[in-house]
Amino acid sequence: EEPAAGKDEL
Amino acid sequence: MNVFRLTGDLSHLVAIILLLLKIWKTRSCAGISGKSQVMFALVFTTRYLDLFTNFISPYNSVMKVIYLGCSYATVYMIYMKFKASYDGNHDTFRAEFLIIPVGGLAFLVNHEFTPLEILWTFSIYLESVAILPQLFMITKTGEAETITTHYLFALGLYRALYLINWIWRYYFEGFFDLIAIVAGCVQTILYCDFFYLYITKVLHGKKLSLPA
Repeated sequence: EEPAAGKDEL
Repeated sequence: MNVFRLTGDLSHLVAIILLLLKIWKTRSCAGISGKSQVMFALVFTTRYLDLFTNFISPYNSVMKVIYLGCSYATVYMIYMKFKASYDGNHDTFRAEFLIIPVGGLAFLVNHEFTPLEILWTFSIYLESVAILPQLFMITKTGEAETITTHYLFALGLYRALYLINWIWRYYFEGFFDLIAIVAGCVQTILYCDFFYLYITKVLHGKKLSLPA
């Protein structure tokens, strides 16, 4: 599923 | 991805590589807080547990691997390879006074009460205070090598750029993560007096020395 928005950041 | 987040990541990468090179080239970790580096390794470990389960992009995965590898290599060099040059007498900040409250807070204030989310939250809170032993050590020794100040500047700049990235994402994507933003503000504020010293001294060719 689409990762929770904040988790696309390092 | 926006330019602020990209330059933020690159600034972070520069900082990590700079520190690794400094220790490797000078074969010494004098003036470096091992405690801060252990906490950074802990930050990356607890934040990137989804490295293998949650693929986002090649860039994201490659950077995570680099951060993890470099932070563990740095800890290894400080506590094993160049242990003789580790200045334990000045690296006396009580790390447990940071890790325990941060661990408790991660349990209390998070987005979702699941192991992965709590560990992610722990890593966000820990990262915001992980530099304290390093800054404390500089006040104890009263000075810092110039290369170390460049490392700290790049490290402080990375989260400041992330703050701009979050403003950007709020306006253009309607996205914001309050936990990351608040912790990012705390983290950047902790660097303010260092930024002042760096800009007024190091950038004018002076050595960074604090009034002892």
